Amino acid sequence: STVVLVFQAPISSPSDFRFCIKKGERIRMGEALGR
Amino acid sequence: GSSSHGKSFFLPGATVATIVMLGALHARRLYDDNKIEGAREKGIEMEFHSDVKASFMGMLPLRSISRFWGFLTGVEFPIWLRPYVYRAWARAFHSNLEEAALPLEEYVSLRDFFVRTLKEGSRPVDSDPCCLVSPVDGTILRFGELKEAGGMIEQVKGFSYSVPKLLGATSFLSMTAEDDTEQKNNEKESSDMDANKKSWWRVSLASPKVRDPAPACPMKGLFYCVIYLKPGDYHRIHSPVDWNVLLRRHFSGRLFPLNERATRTIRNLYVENERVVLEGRWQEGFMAMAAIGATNIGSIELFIEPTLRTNKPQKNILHLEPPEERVYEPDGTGIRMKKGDELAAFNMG
Repeated sequence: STVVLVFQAPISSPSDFRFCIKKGERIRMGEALGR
Repeated sequence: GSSSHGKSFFLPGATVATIVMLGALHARRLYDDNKIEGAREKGIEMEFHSDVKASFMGMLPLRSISRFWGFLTGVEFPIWLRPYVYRAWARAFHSNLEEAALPLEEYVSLRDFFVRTLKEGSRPVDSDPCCLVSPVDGTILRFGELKEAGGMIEQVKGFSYSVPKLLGATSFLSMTAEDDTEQKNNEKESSDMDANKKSWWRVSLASPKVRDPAPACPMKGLFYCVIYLKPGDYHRIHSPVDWNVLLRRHFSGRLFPLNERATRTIRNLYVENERVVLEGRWQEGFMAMAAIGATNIGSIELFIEPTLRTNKPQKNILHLEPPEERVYEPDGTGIRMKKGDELAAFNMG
């Protein structure tokens, strides 16, 4: 099974959205995807 | 062995040939998988290659197989047998049994065990108010910003699928003029004024950047993240942010497997499979989450709508049917979910 998230987020500084994950990385529920 | 004397074991030549052939195929597959794993570790992207097996999968009654699997895994085990079965499952699929909320004897079937809850505190939710958290345990397959016209997500190198098709085309307002900022602003302005209509969450995918009409508000982009859950993973879905869920869409589709090999060989895997899409609004705008089923995990249970049934037997041509929708926002607010709240679960079969 797979989950796909699609969302709007700011792209202009200083509040631009950044992912804090890597491709292929294991992640657990509750850990940050991006800020 | 074409002849036998006394008690000697006899195998017809055709059987031997079949066993040897199956063994060779299995060895070849293990070799290929190792090669792919090695390439991935070196950072080499896998390319899309449709194969005979993928075409054959399309002919199989995967939904019926899935429901039969659900029936089998729903069979109740005697209490003494339960720990052995679940420990074997955990060993095979690398699950952590220490995290299970209940003693193993209390899960009546494999299906029940599969969708287990976790002990309090097993998954601390990042409390930073500016962060978006993972809704599931899994592996990050893809993530990024939707920049290209049409909103495409790469399934694998050389093949992409469309986000409007994945979520349902009515979510998005297609625009032809990519740089028509004024038109976008007007659309956003009018939609903000009329929150009771669906139009407010329409986002242009021809150029998926929306500037808020208020000058102080930043430019917004559309982002995506694809997370794959292995059979041994915790299979409940939680809320990634504080948001209002306004709409649910159920696409009754196929149930292809979703493993790494399938993503390389089956086209449009994610837009053809059975899925439930939730759409709503968070503090930064649009938010959607698609939970996509697979052969072994075919049904999706929504805790905010317990009456929803997925992976039902159907006679019609599935992928031609429009999705079934339910709007949760008659008063414009929808269902309020907090970050980390349980939203749904993937069930076996």
